[in-house]
Amino acid sequence: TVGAVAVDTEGNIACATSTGGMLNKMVGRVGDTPCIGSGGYADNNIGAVSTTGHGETIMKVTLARLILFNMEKGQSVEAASDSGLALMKSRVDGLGGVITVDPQGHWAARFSSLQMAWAAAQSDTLHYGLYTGE
Amino acid sequence: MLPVVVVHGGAGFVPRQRSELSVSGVCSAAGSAYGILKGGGSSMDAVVNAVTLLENNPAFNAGIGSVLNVRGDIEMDALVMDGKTLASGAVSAVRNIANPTQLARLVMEKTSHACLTAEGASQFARAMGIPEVPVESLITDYSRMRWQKNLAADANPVECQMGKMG
Repeated sequence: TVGAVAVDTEGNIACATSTGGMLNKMVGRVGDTPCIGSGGYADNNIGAVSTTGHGETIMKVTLARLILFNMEKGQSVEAASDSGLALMKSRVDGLGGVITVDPQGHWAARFSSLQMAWAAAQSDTLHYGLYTGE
Repeated sequence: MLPVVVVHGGAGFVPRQRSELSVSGVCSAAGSAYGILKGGGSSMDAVVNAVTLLENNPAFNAGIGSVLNVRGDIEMDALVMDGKTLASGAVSAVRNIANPTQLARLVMEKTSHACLTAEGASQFARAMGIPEVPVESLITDYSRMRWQKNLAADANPVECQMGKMG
């Protein structure tokens, strides 16, 4: 799965997510990616999220919208992302990762899996990582 | 407003020999999308640009290099959403399209629907003038190797997907 979230110079927010799915999936299986609120969500008033990971568990907690709900309650992009991933782990034993932005341009790349390739560009600076803590 | 773009290349396992390809791929996609934002482009243009580049990069399992289903075939899904209007578009189980994200954007912009699937999505793509590509052009040696390895380990399609991340 691959994805992107962005805030432009006018403060508008968008997300996109794309996937081939899950290795050796059953024919006809559709995961979280095309499901609004699960594979991604964007709202100029709150922020945007693109998700990756175990699709069935992401759908059970509607992970993207859950993280934005956490942000609506006042959590930072980082805390909201971690809270969403923690709930997915505790309630449905799911692992995955998310990228999150808010309208102010704060961003986070968080994951509960062993690794997630990510990169962020802001203020002419490129940040990137693959393992936890990078 | 300081523009920002963040991209990911998936939470699945990346073997060490492919880690550099993954990191360079996400950096390249983020850099390209950031250039669009700096030039005054929209956030939607930026995310579609970034994901299109990742779909075209065989290091990732979307677009070219998609993981294969139990039959060794490709079925891809994609979603876009515009935070200004809450407009969204999605496609699922598409096979002959190089860039499902661009097709999802057309679903958002040209239809009143949220998601088109399988043959319906293909018909819509043809109506929009999106060129079809052979499925074989989206299958890499690496994805075929993983499919065969997984088939050998688990013949049961339900069991073999347990614990795997898309």
